[in-house]
Amino acid sequence: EVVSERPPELLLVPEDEPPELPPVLLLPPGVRNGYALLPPILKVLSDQRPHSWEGEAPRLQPDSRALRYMKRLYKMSATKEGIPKANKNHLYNTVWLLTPYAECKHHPKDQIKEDLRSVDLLFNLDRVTALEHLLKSVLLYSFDRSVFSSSAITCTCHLAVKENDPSGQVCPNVPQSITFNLHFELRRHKWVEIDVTSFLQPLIASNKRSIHMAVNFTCLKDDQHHNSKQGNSFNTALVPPSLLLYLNDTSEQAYRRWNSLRHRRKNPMWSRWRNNPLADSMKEMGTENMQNKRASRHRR
Amino acid sequence: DEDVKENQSAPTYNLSEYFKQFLYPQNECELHNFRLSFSQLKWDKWIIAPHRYNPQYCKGDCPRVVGHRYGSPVHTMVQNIIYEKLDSSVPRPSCIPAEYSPLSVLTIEPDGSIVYKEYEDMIATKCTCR
Repeated sequence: EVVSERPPELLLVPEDEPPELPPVLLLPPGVRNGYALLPPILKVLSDQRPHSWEGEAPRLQPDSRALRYMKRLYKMSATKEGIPKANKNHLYNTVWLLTPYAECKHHPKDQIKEDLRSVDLLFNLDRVTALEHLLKSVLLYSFDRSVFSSSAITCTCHLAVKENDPSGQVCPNVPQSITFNLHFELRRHKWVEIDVTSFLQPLIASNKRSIHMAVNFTCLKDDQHHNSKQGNSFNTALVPPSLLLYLNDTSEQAYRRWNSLRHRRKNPMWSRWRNNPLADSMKEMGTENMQNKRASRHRR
Repeated sequence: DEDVKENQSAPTYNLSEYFKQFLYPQNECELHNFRLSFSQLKWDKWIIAPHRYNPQYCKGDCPRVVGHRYGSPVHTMVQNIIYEKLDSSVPRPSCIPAEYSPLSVLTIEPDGSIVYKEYEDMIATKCTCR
């Protein structure tokens, strides 16, 4: 029974809507649109026919390296029981790893075929909702250990973000672009993250649904010449990057991490713990616990 | 018992019955484990982590005099009195979760993208009567 000032409205579901919507009367007014936003796990929980997911179109399988990266992120962010870790540097409660849905490779005439130096990537942001606010965005490159034996590498990256605005604006904004060099030892690293937050923030804030990036990423081992064959096979092995979006979801279903962090900060016990996280405060807290237990038992 | 049988007329107090009400109640409202794996639900195709999920649940009787032990508001006691003395169609207070903890889930979307999300209130951690 819906208790609200306005009389409940009947939600008429047009015939061509997907059948998995719950019966019309179950949705209170104003929620119907929100239904499409429900995170996937809640869609399934709220679906009247739990097995309807099996009949769904086959899912595209993500790149195994991307999957491995996200599993590692999961381990860093949650305990074995799956409970989010309370880490004050970890302010996001949602991370999307998007793979480009379109790639346009450019082959400059004087370059050898199959060279990934210049590629246009298109990322689809349809799944990101307006309640998911961007905190940080990263282009994620993975290096295959078998090809990139341990050595020092210098990469040059030219990145341009273009507005993919179908509205046919007469004077589209000038694309933002940047060129920079990376120098690192591959021995320890397998991933390279390129922070593109400042590029994407205005686009995502203005609810752009598609991100168009032109990336020119070339790498050379320090002991190789520019045009040597080996240098080019080096670049050939580069896989186009994924796009990582760290977001703070403010919807009802999402964990309000910011609130819990603020709550902890107010709790003096927590501050004492934080300042002196060594054993004595543990012991102190332990003794306090014992005293508390004894007192309550005594009261009971 | 023998005393009771022999002289029905005189009221007697049975100590064992009396003390029984102070024993720790066996099926009182409390938190119960319920471990499940998403492969049981055939969801492991798209839920990558966690492998196991223990949402826990509350079950049991609410004691007649619901005191502060369950953090129950005074209304709970009033509802008990209504049930006992005025209208037994009004249900007794129920044993329900009072606090939850969040859960992190890693899923694969139909378009191949991967999402890590933390959901609120996915694991019951404390029970109450109300």
